[in-house]
Amino acid sequence: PQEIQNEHVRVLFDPLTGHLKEIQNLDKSISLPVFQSFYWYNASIGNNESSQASGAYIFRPNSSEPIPVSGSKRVSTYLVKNALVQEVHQNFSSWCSQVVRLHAGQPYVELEWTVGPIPVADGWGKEIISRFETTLQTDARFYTDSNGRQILERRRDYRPTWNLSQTEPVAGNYYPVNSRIFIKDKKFQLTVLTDRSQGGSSIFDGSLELMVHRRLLYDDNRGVGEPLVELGADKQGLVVRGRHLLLLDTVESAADRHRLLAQELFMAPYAVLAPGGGPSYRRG
Amino acid sequence: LGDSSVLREAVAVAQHHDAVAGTEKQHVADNYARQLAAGWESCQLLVANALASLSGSKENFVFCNALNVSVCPLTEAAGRVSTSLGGWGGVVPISNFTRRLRREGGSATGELLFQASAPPLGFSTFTVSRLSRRDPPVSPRRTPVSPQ
Repeated sequence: PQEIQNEHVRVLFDPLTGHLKEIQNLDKSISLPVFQSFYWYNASIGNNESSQASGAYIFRPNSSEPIPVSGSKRVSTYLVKNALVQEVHQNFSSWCSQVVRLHAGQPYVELEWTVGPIPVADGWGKEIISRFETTLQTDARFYTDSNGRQILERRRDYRPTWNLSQTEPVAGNYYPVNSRIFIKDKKFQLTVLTDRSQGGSSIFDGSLELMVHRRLLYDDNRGVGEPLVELGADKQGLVVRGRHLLLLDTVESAADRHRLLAQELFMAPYAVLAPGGGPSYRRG
Repeated sequence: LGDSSVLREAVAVAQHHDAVAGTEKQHVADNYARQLAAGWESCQLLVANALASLSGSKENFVFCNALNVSVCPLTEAAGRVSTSLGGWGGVVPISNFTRRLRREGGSATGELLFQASAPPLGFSTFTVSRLSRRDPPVSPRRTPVSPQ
């Protein structure tokens, strides 16, 4: 599949790799090259600089370069199109897939990701991220919310209240994301709404990443006394499914969209089902 | 009898930073999950009673908690729907990934899509029924929702 679209948005895919390639806001005639894929950071077990391992309390990758989940393979894809929804199913690996979905009439791109069980037979703990790469000139800045209210500007390798000498180029730039993270240049803004709190960052200009799942093999020696290695009822690693909503807009009007959409996401309607035809609730 | 205090208590206990951040030991995480599950079990009863009262009909309301992997025993047992639905939003096939995830949890092969909206505070009721072949195709309509 090369593209999916609705009244407001068109999404282009790279026919060779199967990855997301470009997002177009048809209402504003804006288009932005956006590459998105899943990677994993190899969890540190401590090294000669510091014995600190990655664990429940601490995120510490053992290298700044995450490894692509799909390796060097093409992402296998297939297309579903009907009157109400157009979607591209992407398979990054046996434990990582995603559906890129456009609902009729909706101005955002829905990424429904499914990750797990994270394989650890190789003895390495893994911290899985969804990373977006764009051509936005972000000048080391990105923006994260605090409890869905205040938006804070973050600057790579910098703290506004003290002189930071950065010792962790990745973990030292991760921040809590409760409902949204965005990057922008002078004209355009790419916002990602989350359906739960995650860790997020912008490790290089034009990029944005969110951590969606972790499975670790060592305790981080901060008190819990066991690795972060939650298992499901089947004693396999947990499988997690969630959604990221992408909004591409001008900087001026981005807030109009993401503020209302974030509320809708946070207080989404709840489906309740019934066989129907039950007796009247009131006599007569 | 529905009761929301069990869920309120469970959410109150889960304000602890461990429950919020997932930094607790596994058996503590399981305990938080157990308390939350008991809480929403009795709270769903409360919501069902409220819906029965507001909608005016006693129903065996079902909250399919595994809709995110397309599992819903009620609709799956309610008979098959033809996958060659024209006109409507149609049927979206359930991906192999989702089928693998849900294991023996369900057997549906597709999801019936239709566009729906609900008032900011309140509910809308939609009925899916199978017509006999002879019935003329009707455009999907929503039962009028009482103004309040």
